[in-house]
Order: sequence, then C-alpha cells, then structure tokens
Amino acid sequence: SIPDIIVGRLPRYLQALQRMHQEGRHTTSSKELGDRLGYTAAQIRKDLSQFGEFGKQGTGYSIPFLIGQLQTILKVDRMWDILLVGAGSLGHAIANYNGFANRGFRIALIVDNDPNKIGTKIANFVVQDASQVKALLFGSGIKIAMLTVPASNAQAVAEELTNAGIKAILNYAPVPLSLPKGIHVEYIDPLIQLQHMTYYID
Amino acid sequence: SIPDIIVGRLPRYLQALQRMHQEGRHTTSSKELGDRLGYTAAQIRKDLSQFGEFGKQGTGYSIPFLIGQLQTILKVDRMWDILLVGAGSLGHAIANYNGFANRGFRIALIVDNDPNKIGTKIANFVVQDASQVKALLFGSGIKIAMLTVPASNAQAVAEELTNAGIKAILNYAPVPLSLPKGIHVEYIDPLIQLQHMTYYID
Ligand SMILES: NC(=O)c1ccc[n+]([C@@H]2O[C@H](COP(=O)([O-])OP(=O)(O)OC[C@H]3O[C@@H](n4cnc5c(N)ncnc54)[C@H](O)[C@@H]3O)[C@@H](O)[C@H]2O)c1
Ligand SMILES: NC(=O)c1ccc[n+]([C@@H]2O[C@H](COP(=O)([O-])OP(=O)(O)OC[C@H]3O[C@@H](n4cnc5c(N)ncnc54)[C@H](O)[C@@H]3O)[C@@H](O)[C@H]2O)c1
Repeated sequence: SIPDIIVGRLPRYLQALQRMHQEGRHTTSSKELGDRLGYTAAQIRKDLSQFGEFGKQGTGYSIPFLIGQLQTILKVDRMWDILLVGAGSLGHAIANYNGFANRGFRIALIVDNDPNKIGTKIANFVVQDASQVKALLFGSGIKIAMLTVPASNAQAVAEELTNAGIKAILNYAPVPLSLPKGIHVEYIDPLIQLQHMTYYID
Repeated sequence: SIPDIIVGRLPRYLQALQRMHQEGRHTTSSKELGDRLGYTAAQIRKDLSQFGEFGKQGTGYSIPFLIGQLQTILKVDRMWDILLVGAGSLGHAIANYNGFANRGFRIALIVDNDPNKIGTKIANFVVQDASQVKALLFGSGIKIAMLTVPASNAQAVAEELTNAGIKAILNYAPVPLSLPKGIHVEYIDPLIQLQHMTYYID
C-alpha cells in the first residue's frame, strides 16, 4: 500500500495540474511540475510511478490524463457531502467558502449545540441541532466532518461524530484528536505554515 | 541550502517533540518520531542530518536538545508579531485563536477597509484602517501577514502588503498569489487535506 506521505502530496499534484490545464496546457514534465511545487523531478517521478506508468520518456505527462488518474486515485471524481460542526465565526466563514467549487466537496449540513444558533440561517443552510447528529446523518451518505468548535469541546465532539458514522474529520481546533484506528484525521494548523516561513525571514 | 520540502517538515517534528516533552518524555528515536508523524525512520534521520549530528547511535535523540535546535533553525525562539488583514468572520476567528500560544507568534494588528469595521473592537484589538497599512507597519517590526479578505481582493491586497514591507504571507483566500521572488507565501487550503482523506474512505 502507498505510504501516507505520498498520498498527502497527490492533492498538490492535482491542484497544480488543474491550474496548468486552466492555463491551456496539455503536457508537462516531472521537472516543470516539480518546479511549480518545490519538489525535485525525481520525487515527482517516484511518487507517480507508485500508481502506474503515467508518463513516457521524452514526451512527458499528459495533463488531462494525469488529472483523471489522480481524481480517480483520490476518489474526487465524485461529490462528497460534508458535515460542518460548530456555527461560530469560523463556521460562518466555511459555510460561505468558495474554495470547494469543482474540487469534489460541498457543505451539506451544519450543526451547533447553541439554542440561539439552531434554526438560524447561514448562507443557504439552516443550522441543525448537534444533539441530533446521529439521526441527521442516518441515510445521508455523509462520511466527512469539518470541526470548528472550541478546543475544549473538540475531542468529545469528535468521539460523538465517529459514533454517528463519520469516517474522516478535518479539525480546525488546536488540539490533537485521539480516535479509533480507521478514522482519518487531518488538521488545519496555521502555526506549521507560519514556522515554515520564518525559516526564510532575516 | 536545505530543500524547501525538508524545511516544511521541521515544524511538524517540532510539534511532535514538544508534545512528547509535555508528556514527560526526554529521549526518542527516529523510529518513534516517524511513527508519530507517519514518516519512515530513515526520512527523519536524513532530514535532521542536514542540520547537524543531533542523535547518537544507540542512545537516540535528546528531546529538549532537539526542540531547542529546531526552534533556532526555524527562528521561533523569539516572538513574531503578525498583521491580520480582513476583520470578517474568519478574521474574528483568528483574532480569538488560542493556537498561537507558546509557538512564537501573536496577532499584533488587525486592519480592514470597511468603515463600519474600522474602530470596532475584536478580542483585545481595535480594527485599524487598511489604507494606512504602510504607516501602521513603519517601525513596527511586523514582517508577517495573515490574509483573510475575499478571494477577489487577495492579489491586490497582497501586493500592497509587500509594498508596505511584509515579507511573508499566510493566505487563507482560495487564490494563488503572484508576488516578487523573496516574498514567502504559504496557503491554508482545506481541500488538500480533504482530498488526502478521501483516498482512505470506502
Ligand atoms: N485552524 C485555524 O486556522 C483556525 C483559525 C481560527 C479558529 N480556529 C479554531 O476554530 C474553532 C472555532 O473558532 P470560532 O472563532 O469559530 O469559535 P466560536 O466560539 O465563534 O464558535 C464555536 C461554535 O461551536 C459551537 N459548539 C460548541 N460546542 C459544540 C458542540 N458540542 N457541538 C456543536 N457545536 C458546538 C458553539 O456554539 C459555537 O457556535 C476554535 O477551536 C478555534 O480555535 C482555527
Ligand atoms: N482556508 C480556509 O480554511 C478558509 C475558510 C473559510 C474562509 N476562507 C477564506 O477567507 C476569506 C475571508 O472569509 P470570510 O468569511 O471572513 O469573509 P468576510 O466577507 O466575512 O470578511 C472579509 C473581510 O475582508 C475585508 N476586506 C475586503 N477587502 C479588504 C481590503 N482591501 N483590505 C482590508 N480588508 C478588506 C472586508 O471588509 C471583510 O471584513 C475568504 O477569501 C474566504 O474564501 C478560507
């Protein structure tokens, strides 16, 4: 099975290729893709070779073909519905976020546990009652949640979500989550990128 | 000079080591650190060897020593002041974010261009006028900005910021920025992590 560190790079390849395609490009090389992403050509070739023979020596990679292959591998050749948990400031921002468009995801349901927020409207959504999440998810096909609750509640809420059938959580709260094996967790931690940048500042 | 792909991993090593230290741990091995991060032991040793001889064969790495080394390399053994641009929903969330604590950063200044927001209070900040950013930054020592303005304004605002002396931008808006060489840009793009997770969902 493919190492997770490689799987994590594939969405970046996909994004770079989609942008090149929007620019009217049809073919690329591992060197060019590497230059765009800050990876070596050797890294790109090694990563992509895990999934098949995508490029031909001398002619490079077909961009539309590679996009299709990556969308299939990452399973984003379909639309995934997302549960947003926590309708506060960050929840409002995500409800209105345009970045999901054409990349395989959309917010489908928003929940909160504050009675003053339940029943109110955000973007095109009516905020639902978080205590009903198991019933709300039943038959919905929703397997992914974005967690935008206070840090002190994040672990407890994440456990409830996995009990309710959620398989993957994107956590914005600044706490690590401890969940059963088989539940996938990723984090949005701006400190990682901030500390990456200070390396370069004089 | 160290490849950027390695620099990008160092904040994750630092975070894992800081958590182990909080758990009372004093030494670790490349295997253990790798298991925590999803990297191979060989990758960890190879990355860290770029910066010196940090570990001893057989005795592993000293956690406090390695934390100190990484903080020095990433220059987070000091406090960096951040300019937050865009006091909307996401800006409010970041103004109140607890995740900066003890990791070398703090929000120092918030600006917006909406007259209804300028002069209002968010957390302990009074929102300042974005059109005055050059004067506000003069002598402030602020070199880093977090960008939380609408996507349609992000490029223009980023250019203004670099003209005003900002050297690094963490961009939350879903658009790539085109800025002079020497200006460092990182992105918060939840789609990358979402697409990473769908690989694993049946
Ligand atoms: N990673 C990032 O870039 C980033 C940036 C800003 C904020 N944050 C984090 O995002 C989270 C939300 O921040 P915010 O400013 O929107 O906070 P907020 O207080 O405005 O909103 C939190 C919401 O969660 C709701 N909530 C609390 N417990 C709940 C539960 N058990 N079930 C459902 N809803 C619940 C609250 O009622 C509230 O509406 C915090 O953890 C914050 O630290 C992350
Ligand atoms: N990466 C992520 O995880 C994520 C999540 C949610 C939203 N976003 C993005 O964050 C950005 C902000 O989202 P939001 O929901 O807070 O939007 P918002 O409309 O609530 O806030 C935007 C703010 O920017 C201000 N602004 C506009 N032009 C400006 C300028 N030239 N100078 C200074 N301030 C200016 C506006 O007055 C407003 O207060 C958007 O680009 C959105 O797509 C990113």
